[in-house]
Amino acid sequence: LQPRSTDDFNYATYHTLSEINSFIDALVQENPNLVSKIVIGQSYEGRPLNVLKFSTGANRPGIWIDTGIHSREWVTQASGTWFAKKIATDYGRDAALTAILDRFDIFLEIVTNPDGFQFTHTSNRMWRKTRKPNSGSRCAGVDPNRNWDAGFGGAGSSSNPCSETYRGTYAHSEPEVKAIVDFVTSHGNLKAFVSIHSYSQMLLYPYGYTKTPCRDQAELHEVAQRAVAALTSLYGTKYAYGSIINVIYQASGGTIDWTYDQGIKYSYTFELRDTGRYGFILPANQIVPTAQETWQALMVIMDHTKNNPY
Amino acid sequence: KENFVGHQVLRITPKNEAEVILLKELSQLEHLELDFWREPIDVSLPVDARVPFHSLQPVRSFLAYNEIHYDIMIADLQDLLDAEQQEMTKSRA
Repeated sequence: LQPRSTDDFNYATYHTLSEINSFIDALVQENPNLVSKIVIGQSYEGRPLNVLKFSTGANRPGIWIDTGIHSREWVTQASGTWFAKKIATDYGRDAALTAILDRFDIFLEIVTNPDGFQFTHTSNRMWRKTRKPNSGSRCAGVDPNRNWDAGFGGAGSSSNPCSETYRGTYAHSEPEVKAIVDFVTSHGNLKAFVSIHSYSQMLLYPYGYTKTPCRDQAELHEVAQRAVAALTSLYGTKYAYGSIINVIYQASGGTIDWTYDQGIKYSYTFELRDTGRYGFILPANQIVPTAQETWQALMVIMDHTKNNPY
Repeated sequence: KENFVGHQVLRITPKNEAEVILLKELSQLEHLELDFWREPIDVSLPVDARVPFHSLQPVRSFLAYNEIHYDIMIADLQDLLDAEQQEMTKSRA
């Protein structure tokens, strides 16, 4: 049974790909003047790469949010679904969000890796990568967060197709990545880009492929500090923040390194809540608190983007 | 559907750089089929690894022999996944 409306949708449980796609269609149907669905491409297995566009006017700069590029991190897709409803509900009610949407479009890709996500529901709950076969190898898939043209092939990614951090044969080889690359390039006016992963409670900014600080490091750090403070204020969840290479490890070919190098200054990536007991297999009762606290941080980033045009 | 009965997720806490190097070596042993949820990078970061049932004994022995501390974060992964599935089914009902 599908929910009759997005009000009936249970945000406190995990959902299949078809349920999320039905949710997307319902949200568009219920909010025709605010929300539309755009399809930015197809996955390797031919699934549509759906993006929700929240827009209140033409020719606006954009803010991009994606969730679920690593398919097994179900709390990210679930949080993305909650964000979508939150944006639709709060526009016109919440002054801060309304002000953002009066100046910017928000693009939200809830299931960035649909083939992998479907595979986690049907065959292997632990699947993380894309699903494209690798020629000459028994192992399929590429880590889509090592497949971007930003230090591609460098340290912190693997050339072994059986590795969970396999980078692929060339940058943007994965249609799920290439679709975003093409979208970002053709849009040309994205001002913030947030890619959401789980787990380990971190808010990170570029770079991952080099120790050289990005030129906006001081500003990005200050925004991250405020975003984390806002996040923590809700449930006390502690986050680390800083550049990828300093806070976690060297990782080449990562998403936000590429977006930053494309000129999107406010490029961030989250690693969501970790209870310390379940890793990314977060119990469903943690979905809404995770989404709520993350939303606080997202609002700080989006608000800063609005107030600091460049 | 892939079954994860008996798989454990270990949280390993290296106390020095030498232990990090040992864990990196462990991660290269393909026959163990370890799935590193958090890779061995630095002493300041814990390492989480899913260990298939058939690799539990050798991995535990390796950790014990090298006196590397670990806790069992998830005792049986399939139990957790079954609970997750039940929750989804219950929600639909």
